[in-house]
Amino acid sequence: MNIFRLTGDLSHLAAIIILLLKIWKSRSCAGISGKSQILFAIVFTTRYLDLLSTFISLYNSCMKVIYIGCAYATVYMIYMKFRATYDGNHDSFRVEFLVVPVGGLAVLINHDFSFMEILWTFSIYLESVAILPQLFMISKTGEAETITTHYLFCLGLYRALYIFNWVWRFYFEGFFDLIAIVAGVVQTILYCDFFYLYVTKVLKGKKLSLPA
Amino acid sequence: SLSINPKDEL
Repeated sequence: MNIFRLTGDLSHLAAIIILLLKIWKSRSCAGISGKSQILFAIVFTTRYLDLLSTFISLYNSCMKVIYIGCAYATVYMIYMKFRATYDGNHDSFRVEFLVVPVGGLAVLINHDFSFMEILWTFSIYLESVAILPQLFMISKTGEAETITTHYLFCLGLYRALYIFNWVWRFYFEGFFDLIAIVAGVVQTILYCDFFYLYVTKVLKGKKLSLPA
Repeated sequence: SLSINPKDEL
């Protein structure tokens, strides 16, 4: 555990809680892609199956349980509790175009051809693109609530911090996981355009809206 | 193997 890893995890946790609080306080999930949230629930479920087989640390187990619990709570709020506020018409990204290729890639390129390892690889690949329905929705409507942009910023920051964590681990532990690193870099690149808008608009007190 | 086993990262 290093400082980048810890702050990365906390940033991830902050993102998840910001989103839950936004929906809960406003009693609305307007502007939130339910499809991205379903993908994240799938990501956590397929990655954290090792909760049942391997104990790593109390920290590790607690965070996994919290991430999974929050992911399903978010999906429940969007599709059940506050379903009436869900903007399904604008959430039109075709997720099969992500899930099918990612599934194929996980079977082809993995560290070990075993059930758990392929599911883990699938979750790593899927996480790297799971935000696309959300970004697609924002580009379609041309705007995002400020609280939604804070959520996206924390989520992107988590990924950027993980890259620093891998640099640290490579230098000080001689460790690297190519699958996690490549997927993590792809995921971070997807946020670059958003980071630019966040810094130039949202941090200056303006609402995030895209030019028509 | 180069992978994290056990997977300590989240």
